[in-house]
Amino acid sequence: MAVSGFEGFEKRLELQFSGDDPAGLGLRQLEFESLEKVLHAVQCTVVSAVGNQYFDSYVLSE
Amino acid sequence: SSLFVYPTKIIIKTCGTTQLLKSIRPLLNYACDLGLILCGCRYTRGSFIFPNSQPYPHTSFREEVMYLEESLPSHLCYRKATVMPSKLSSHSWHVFTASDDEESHSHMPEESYTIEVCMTELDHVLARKFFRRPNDGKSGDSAGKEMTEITGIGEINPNAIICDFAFDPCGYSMNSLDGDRYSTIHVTPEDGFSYASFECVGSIYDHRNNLVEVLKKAALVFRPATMSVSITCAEHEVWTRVAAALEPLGWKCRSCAVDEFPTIGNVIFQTFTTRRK
Repeated sequence: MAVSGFEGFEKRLELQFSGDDPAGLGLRQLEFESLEKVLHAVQCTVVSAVGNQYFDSYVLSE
Repeated sequence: SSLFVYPTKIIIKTCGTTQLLKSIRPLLNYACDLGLILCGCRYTRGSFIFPNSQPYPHTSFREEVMYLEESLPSHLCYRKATVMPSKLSSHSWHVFTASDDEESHSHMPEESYTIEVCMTELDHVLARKFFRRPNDGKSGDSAGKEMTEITGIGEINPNAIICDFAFDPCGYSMNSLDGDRYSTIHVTPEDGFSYASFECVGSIYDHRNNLVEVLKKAALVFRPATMSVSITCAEHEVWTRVAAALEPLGWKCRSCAVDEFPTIGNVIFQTFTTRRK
């Protein structure tokens, strides 16, 4: 095994929320700028994105 | 690394030396502004290859749990942290959950499951496909699309919309969307610390062979010497299909651990190695 290298093993966090949202968009209403701020705290950035009617997906750096 | 945003759920999965848990507080603040209240939290990871390189709060599972405990609101009072062991000292599964409700399945449909696969010691020839040619002049998106095609990743679920990216000089990430279901693959192909992960969600009511076929296809893209499979599900039965899928292909189940968590149900953690090991 190498002495040092890139850590492949991921950390995974899932947060589940509840609340009344007549439009049903909930967290998907978050501005991209807000997501970028969250990712800045994690130390990564968005490199690619796609969404459908159910959810949004982002590929991140690192 | 990947981020998935649903109306009432967010999933972030990051590798390297990222400080994932630092996303909790800003996310809770933004969600609060939208009138959303946190009702469940799940944090999982395998064993780091280079644990000494991890920054706070990822310096140890104990530190991570302490950070989680301090970051989460007190109404998430049903909490559990466990390290699920395996016969391979390099593969343990770390799980922390917190919930506002003790009842199982209240936040997760009873029929749904999540599979997280961690693969190490990838086949050398297959891993080479995740290196870019020097000065290929391509964007990360374009090079990613090529990798998706030549590796067979695009065939894992031909119905899915794929968002892929190839890093320079090597490495690959992919998210796929199929209706309300995601799957994701991340690859670090360098010799000595090669790694790939595959994660997807499904339903126990899917056609019986769905899980088997998807797992087989994902494993054969990388042919790892060692892999761990973690399944989060309200019921136990799904895990029996995993060994049935992988053993005929040459991987042998070396260990299996099961634990129960508030709200999310069971986590079943299995490890496999090639028979030659």
